[in-house]
Amino acid sequence: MRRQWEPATRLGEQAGCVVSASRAGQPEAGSWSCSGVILSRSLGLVLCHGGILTPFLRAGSRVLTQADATILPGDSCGDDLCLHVQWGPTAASPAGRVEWGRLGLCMPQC
Amino acid sequence: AGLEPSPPARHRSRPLESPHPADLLLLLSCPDFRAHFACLFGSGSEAAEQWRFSSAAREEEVSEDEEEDQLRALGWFALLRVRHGLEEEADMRGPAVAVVPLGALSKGTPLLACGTPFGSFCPDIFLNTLSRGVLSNTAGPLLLTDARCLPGTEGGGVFTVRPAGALVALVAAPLCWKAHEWVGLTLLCAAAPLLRAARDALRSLRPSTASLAALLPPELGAPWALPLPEPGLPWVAAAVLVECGTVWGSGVVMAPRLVVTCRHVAPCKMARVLVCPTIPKSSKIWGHVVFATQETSPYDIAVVSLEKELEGVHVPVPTEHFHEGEAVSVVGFGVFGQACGPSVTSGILSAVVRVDDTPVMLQTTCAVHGGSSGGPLFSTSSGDLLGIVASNTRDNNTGATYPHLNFSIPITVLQPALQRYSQTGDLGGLQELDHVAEPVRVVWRLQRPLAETPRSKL
Repeated sequence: MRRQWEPATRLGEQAGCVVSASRAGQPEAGSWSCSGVILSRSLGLVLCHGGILTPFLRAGSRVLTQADATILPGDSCGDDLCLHVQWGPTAASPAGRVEWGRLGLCMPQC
Repeated sequence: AGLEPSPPARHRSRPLESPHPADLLLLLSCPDFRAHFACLFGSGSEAAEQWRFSSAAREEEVSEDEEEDQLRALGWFALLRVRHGLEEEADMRGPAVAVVPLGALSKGTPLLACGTPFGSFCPDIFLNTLSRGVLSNTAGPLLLTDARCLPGTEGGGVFTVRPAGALVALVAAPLCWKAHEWVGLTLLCAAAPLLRAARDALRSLRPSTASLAALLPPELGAPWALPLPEPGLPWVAAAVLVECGTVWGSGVVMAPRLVVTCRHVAPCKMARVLVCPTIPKSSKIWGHVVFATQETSPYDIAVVSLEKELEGVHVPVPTEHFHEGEAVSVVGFGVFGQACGPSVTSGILSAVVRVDDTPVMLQTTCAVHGGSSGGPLFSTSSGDLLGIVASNTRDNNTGATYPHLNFSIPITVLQPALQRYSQTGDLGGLQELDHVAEPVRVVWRLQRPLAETPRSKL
């Protein structure tokens, strides 16, 4: 049974990534992030959720619910939008572990 | 079978790549997804107020503006292009993703969700976390899976197992809440229409991006791509929607003119019942309740005789044995009712409760929601019918409902009586369900078995 899932697991992990959006030069303004899919590594094409870009829309989030809005060009977001994509391989580094508290996550004993 | 050799060390022992800068090419949404979303979740109506898709827990403070923004952006996705230099080209090599065409997968198809819980919070730990499930329901490009996803996995890919790793959809909302209850399903947007929209937009927006349109991943079934996945599971069609007055629920076809459901769906003997099959182009059929257990019976069962035969429905084979831990599927009209076809949820047979070595209750880990009562519980591998779903679990102290702990009536309890009724019209076997032994009643009341009464020493 495990072998049946292995090829899909491998391909899924190869395609998976995390995308973050922040304001250039304003890290204190916070960042937004979500998961994404690498459509083509050679072209560097990535598809991710649009929700993380809502704070950057020049016309505000209402533009998303306009009846005729199905596509918005890249310049719909402000010039200060700063996007980053991160993908595997990963390491369970101690540095990563100590950052858990930032989000308020902890590991309560069950 | 023996122990398998240890798998080779995974790449998590190597350090995580630094984040790469990227540019936004476009934001895109699928109009069909938005239309089906509005229809299913009833935006603007009373039903919409019952639904929430917030990633935050209900106790958490989320401003109305924030929640409204989340809802507006729910069906929107972003196409990005990573900036990378020549020195990074080797790292960027790898197969392009293949995409499953819309409508090519049937309910119950195994899926693999791959996302990063909590986004960029701690990718060293959470990057590309996997979750297994099945395609639970579809409404155009709006798909639902019971693969459990967490906040931050929005935008994560959902892939097929066979063919391996073909992209089915992206996570639109990992958590759904209805009337403050976690539904246990993840809302997805099919990838194929999104990529078609991206292709069209890239061609029309700017000449510089037009060449990218032809390089977006192909859909499966195209001459150069992988073959389409296998056809669906026939037993899903054995589930029917049962309407009795203002009450509705699920049912299972046991013979072309015989449907079994729950007493609390069709409680009154001789009551008129409308049965809606799920196979395409089949019409609704009227029937009437020929038998319903008494309120005092622990077995919550009603039997419906139809005025006409259901055509083209796969009549399931009842099992004779139960295997705890085996993969099972529940098919039912929970959550969405008549708004779309039945949902399939997957899990395992978590317990078989026996009285005197006879199975009297089944428990599963499948997600079961209100409206699934009367629906079938199947063995995923054989397709054999294991039982009839009777309820999920509610904690009366906290009011919390647990969809992943549910109770079914073993089909072995019903099968001899149903067979007798089918062959002779004799209800005697079914009437015996009103007179079951006290230990069985104790089980269904979720009580401890009574201790043996101490004998008097006098």
